This record gives sequence, C-alpha cells and structure tokens, in this order.
Amino acid sequence: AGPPSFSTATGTKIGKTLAVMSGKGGVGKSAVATLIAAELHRRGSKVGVLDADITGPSIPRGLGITGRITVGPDGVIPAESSGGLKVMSMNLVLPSEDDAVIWRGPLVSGAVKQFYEECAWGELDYLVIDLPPGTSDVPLTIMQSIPLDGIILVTSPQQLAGVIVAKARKMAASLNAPVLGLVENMSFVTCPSCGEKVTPFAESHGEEIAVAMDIPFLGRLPLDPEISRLADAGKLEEYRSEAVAEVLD
Amino acid sequence: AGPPSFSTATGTKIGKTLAVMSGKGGVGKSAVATLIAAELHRRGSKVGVLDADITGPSIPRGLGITGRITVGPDGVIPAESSGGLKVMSMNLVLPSEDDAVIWRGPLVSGAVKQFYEECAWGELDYLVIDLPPGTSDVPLTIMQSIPLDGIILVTSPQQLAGVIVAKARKMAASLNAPVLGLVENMSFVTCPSCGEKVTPFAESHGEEIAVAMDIPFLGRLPLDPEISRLADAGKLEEYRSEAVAEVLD
Ligand SMILES: Nc1ncnc2c1ncn2[C@@H]1O[C@H](COP(=O)(O)OP(=O)(O)O)[C@@H](O)[C@H]1O
Ligand SMILES: Nc1ncnc2c1ncn2[C@@H]1O[C@H](COP(=O)(O)OP(=O)(O)O)[C@@H](O)[C@H]1O
Ligand SMILES: [Zn+2]
Repeated sequence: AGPPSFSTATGTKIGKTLAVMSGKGGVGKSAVATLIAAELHRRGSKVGVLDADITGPSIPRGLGITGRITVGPDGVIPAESSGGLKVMSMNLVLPSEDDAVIWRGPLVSGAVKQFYEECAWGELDYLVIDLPPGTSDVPLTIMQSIPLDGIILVTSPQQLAGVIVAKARKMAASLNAPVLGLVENMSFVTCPSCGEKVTPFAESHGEEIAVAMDIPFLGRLPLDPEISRLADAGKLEEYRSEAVAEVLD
Repeated sequence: AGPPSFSTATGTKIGKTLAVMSGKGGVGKSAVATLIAAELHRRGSKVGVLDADITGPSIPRGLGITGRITVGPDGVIPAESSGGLKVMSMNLVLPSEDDAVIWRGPLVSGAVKQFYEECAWGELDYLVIDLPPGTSDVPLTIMQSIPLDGIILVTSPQQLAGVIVAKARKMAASLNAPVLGLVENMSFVTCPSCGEKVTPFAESHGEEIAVAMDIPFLGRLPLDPEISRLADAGKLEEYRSEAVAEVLD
C-alpha cells in the first residue's frame, strides 16, 4: 500500500506497515509495539521493527539490542533480536540525549524514510513502526514519510481516550490509513493472592470509548511486573499472555 | 542558605529551598513534589512551589492552576492553589509544546533564577522546586542558579536507584546541598479485596539501596488511583495518607 514512489532496498519486500501511536509518553507504547511484533512473529510472520521513538531507547533495550549497525551490499543491515525480529532504531544513530538537542519532525521523518527505503530488511510480512509519543506534527510527518497500512493506538486508563482517538482519526484520514484499534495498557493489576483485578491508575474506559467512536477495541494489557522485568533484561519478546494474543485476534 | 548574592523581591523572605529530582520522567516526581508541599503546608508552614519541569504541566494541572499570572508593585504575583500553596510555573510561560522547541539548561535556569528573585512570594517557610526529570545538565544548572538547602530524590521500583543516588550525590556535593533522602513512588498497589501489597512494576529495592549508600530512606508511596484521580481534577493537594506523612517524618 502507499504511493508507488517508495522504493526499498534490493531484495527487500515489505508487506504491511503498522504504526503504533500514543497520546503521550509513558503509557507503554514501545512495550506494546514490541509485544505485538513478537506475537506476530511467533505466529509465523517475518517481522521488522523500525524504532522512530526518539524520546528513549525502549525498543533496543527491550530487545537486548546494542549499538552494532553493519552495512552490506544491499544497504544497512538491521540488527536482529535473539527471537529473530529485525530491528532498526533511530536511538542507535542519534547523538546522546545529554546534548539536549531535539530532532524536529522533518529531520526524524527524513531519517525514518531513509531507514524504510535503504535498510536491507529482506522479505517482511509486517513492519511495526514505534512512533514518538503524542499526536503532534512529529509522529504525523513520520507517518507521512512512508507507505502506511494501519495505525494502532495505545492508551492507559488515565488518558482521555476519546481525545486521542479523535485526533488519531483525523491524522489517519489525511494519511489514507485506517485506525486498526485501541489497546489499553497498564489497565489493571492482578492480585497474586486473591486474583482480584485492581485498577491502580484509574477506571478503565478504553472499551466504551472505542465502541462509541466506532474503532475496534483490541484489548486490555495488565500492569505486569514480568513485562518490566523482561524489558529491563532485553527479553521482552519472550513475554506471552492471553491478553497479548487477544490483541491480535 | 546560599551565597548572599541572591536577592528576592520586596517583602519576600524564603526559608528553606528544596529541589525534587528524579532519574527519569514518569516516576511521579511532580506528584511527589506536590504532595510534599501540601503536607508541609497542612502542618502549618507557608509553602511555595516553583515548577521548573518543562516537560509538562503536571504541577499546575495537579493544583488546578490555570494561566493567569498577575503583576503587582513588588513583582510577579504567584498563583495560589485553593489550599493556599503559592505557585509559579515555567509551564505557564512557555510556548506550546507542539512548537517542538526545547529550552536548553541555561535558558531554563535563567528563567528559574528570575522566578526565584522577582516573584512576590511573600514570606515562605519552604520553597519546593520541581526540577525537570533526570540527572543531566538541565536540572543541574537550575539547581546552580538558586540557593538550595536540600535535594529529595524520587524513584520507582523499576529504576536503578543506586545509579540515581550516586549521580545525585555528585551533583549535591558540587552544590553544597545535602541529599535529604529517597522516596520510592508507585512502590506497590494495595489490593482492595484482600489487602495484599502487590508490586506491579518490580520488587522494591529503594530502602536497601538508600541504606547501603547512606542516605535517608523517606518511604514508599503506593500506586493509588486516588492520586491520579485528584491530580486530574486539580485537587492533588487534598490527598492524605500515612505514607506521605511518613515521608516528612
Ligand atoms: N503493561 C505493563 N506492565 C508493566 N510494565 C510496563 C507495561 N507496559 C510498559 N511497561 C514498562 O513501563 C515503562 C514505559 O514503557 P514504554 O514502552 O517505554 O512507554 P512509552 O513508549 O509509552 O513511553 C517501560 O519500563 C516498560 O517496560
Ligand atoms: N503514586 C501514584 N499513584 C497513582 N498515580 C500516580 C502516582 N504518582 C504519580 N501518579 C500519576 O502518574 C502520572 C505521572 O506523574 P508525574 O508526577 O507527572 O511524573 P514525573 O514528574 O516523574 O514525570 C501523573 O498522571 C500522576 O498523577
Ligand atoms: Zn487480593
């Protein structure tokens, strides 16, 4: 999908490109992007992850990827996670964050377009793009710079989901790409002692809002210490749960 | 405390200035700064809050403060929360975040110094400074720009508390201001059904690390939906809990 003017590297063929968006930082968008990519891969698809979230190296960290980028005859070769996900991260090529330099939209989107077109991704069924947080021009220009097949929204119960869905919809319309659905992350905590579903942030409204605004509600992910533990250990792709499976169903 | 070269507005006398620091964003540093300020006020002190956290308007939002800044004969008059906290926020004078402009350390610290010296704070027992997140040059130059009496660190169980304490210590030494202690926020969730203390992010290590590194452990704050609810409603200063009281004891 997308205008035919996009080229890709020799030997590269990208199936569907999905962008993962959030209303603001800290809702676990990068974690959800990683879990979705890992689950698609587990079900037999070839999956790449393009980390365009310049606010922090959540993607390379969660997948245990360190700074090696190699260049081959067909272009820059993406790093590979131990599970087999192909990963290219803006965070591996940016100057250190202590420089307090912010990359504006056009610079980031130019680099993302370059990663899309010049990386030797090989054959991919899915390319998952982890966008910078928020619904400003920065993620918008990034989505405009590549052919996009769908957008997944990530919120937490504390967010005004309605506002984010409304904004994402406008952006999606201008991009000719559908909003594939809403995932409500950190939705609840399961008490290991009595099994109660506790809502530590706020009441969950993601589903009723998605339904009211006519977009698919993909599911709730719990606040699970296993997610943070695996992410910190660079093994987030190993996380498996009913909840993640349901997001893809 | 602090070099005698700092002036304050006519009629203004500031007692102790406390800066609240975190290792990274999203650990609830602004919320903790607000809760500490509110508790000090509840115990009878006159308290001001200087919001230097340019990453977002958590302070004005949590205290229900909107954009009105008035100027009087003695300088800019701080806004006042309904509970009586005096508040000056960088977020009320910054351009909108969609401008994707980042204020570098020297610009922010210059503005903070100006707020400190030119606001008609009146008589304050405590001025609580909400710093930008992290331990980079940005919060450091801000702390260098005003007379500082102490630093409070906020972490969440997911953070490497040791790394943050070590870094804060170096900064504190160069500033001649003590690290007053560590608060571990979002430390646990209390199951409303069975009372179990669930740890949704990770195991709590804040206390053992603080003890090992010889700084006071001020306490653990739970992940409490009431905090987010009150913060969203602009009434965070109304939150009361044993845990917050213990932080001040
Ligand atoms: N459902 C969850 N349960 C526990 N920890 C989570 C969950 N989702 C994300 N995290 C953790 O929260 C932190 C922030 O997540 P991240 O994906 O970086 O957020 P964002 O991309 O929205 O800024 C990370 O340390 C991540 O491992
Ligand atoms: N202990 C807590 N329980 C529930 N929500 C919290 C807690 N601490 C902070 N929050 C909420 O988490 C979000 C982030 O907190 P904030 O203080 O803005 O973090 P920071 O200043 O570290 O970026 C806010 O919506 C705040 O209301
Ligand atoms: Zn329970």
